[in-house]
Amino acid sequence: VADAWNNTPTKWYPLPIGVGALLLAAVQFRKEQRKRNEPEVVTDGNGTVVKVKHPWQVNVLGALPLRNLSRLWGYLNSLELPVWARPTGYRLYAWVFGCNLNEIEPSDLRSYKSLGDFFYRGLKPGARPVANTALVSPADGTVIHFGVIDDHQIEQVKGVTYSVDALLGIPSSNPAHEVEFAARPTADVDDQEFASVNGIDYSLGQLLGHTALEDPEAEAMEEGTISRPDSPTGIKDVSTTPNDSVDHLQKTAEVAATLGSQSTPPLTRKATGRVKPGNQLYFTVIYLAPGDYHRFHSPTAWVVERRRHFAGELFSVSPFLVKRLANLFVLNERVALLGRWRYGFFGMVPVGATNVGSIKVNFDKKLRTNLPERPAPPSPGTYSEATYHSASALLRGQPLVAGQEMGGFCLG
Amino acid sequence: STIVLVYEAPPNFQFNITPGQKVRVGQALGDV
Repeated sequence: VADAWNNTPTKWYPLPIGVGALLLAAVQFRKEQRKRNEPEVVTDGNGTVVKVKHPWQVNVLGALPLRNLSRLWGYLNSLELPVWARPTGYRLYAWVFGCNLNEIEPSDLRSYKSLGDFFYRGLKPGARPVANTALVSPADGTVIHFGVIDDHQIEQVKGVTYSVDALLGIPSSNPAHEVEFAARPTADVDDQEFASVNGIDYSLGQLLGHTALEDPEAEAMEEGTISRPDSPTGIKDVSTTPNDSVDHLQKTAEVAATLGSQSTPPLTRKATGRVKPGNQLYFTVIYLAPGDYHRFHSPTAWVVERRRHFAGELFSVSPFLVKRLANLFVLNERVALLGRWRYGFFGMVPVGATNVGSIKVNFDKKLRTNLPERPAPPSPGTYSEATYHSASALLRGQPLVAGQEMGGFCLG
Repeated sequence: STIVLVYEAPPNFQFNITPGQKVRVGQALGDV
């Protein structure tokens, strides 16, 4: 190699013009194609063209093939391990990440075929007693932040906020995107007051979907009597729970009793999810570390009426990055489960990450996350929606009791 | 992975947690 490096003569000669022209054409074609696939400009409700602005960190991290890495990570961790290597391998993993092997079910480590299988491990019955309070933790993890939502903004970390509307799905000029659950203060707010999401300003009218409210066709679409062909988010009922199972009926009765006379009726387009007079919106953010039990449970007795799947990026959500990357939870792939509890609106949003990009919901078998197709850039209002109305004729949604397993995060 | 809860509650809702606290499934987060 040294000899070749030192003694091979270098001969320079010009490329044929045709090759250069082809190269330039290919570069230009690729640039144009990328422009077409990434709609960097969107229009607000007034027809004004505005540009989507991302923090520079997003552009740098977004250039990395995080989704492909996530899927590769999932594939590698789904490979079946030899039986003899399983106990040692899983004990090593448990030691590194601090897993408690005494509480897992099944307890025989040889029964977990792969690391992905072990990662999604269950717990012995009774390992997690459910407290008798209004709200309990849905997962094992660390409380990153909690508090009252002020002016539609959730504080990600001190001084860095993101919009609750963007987290749960905000309306765009398309009526199908309107948000009836994103609760907002009852006090009248000047329509000129704006919420900014990823650099795009929206009027309060757009946020509330006032235009959509006055559209009889949109009303009919909400009722399921018609569908709008240009809607990017076809709303379908995907309830899969058998309505006549004893377990389901028991849970329905239990949730109905908990909601009681104070329950909020199923939220419709007209309800627009307004907070009841005197009530406030609260939030809680829980981070699950790699060694934590990665299934999530119902934090209270509530009815899930619909889900919104936001196919976004898959950045890491470690506290390190959370402190440095604004709007992280709004950019990442997530599933917003929206419904109601005894005090009104209730929403639960599992947010994916690079190593755990797949989100499972037990009562929604049609939900598919972390798909190989690269999704559109994380623009506001891009999501697919489904309802669970037929899961319970009484409650018009999927009833869940406190502590009931709902789903979980899988590797890759 | 992260879970964000967003919910409506009366103003007397009290959190039983502190930032950075480790929690487990079923542990009390808050009460009215």
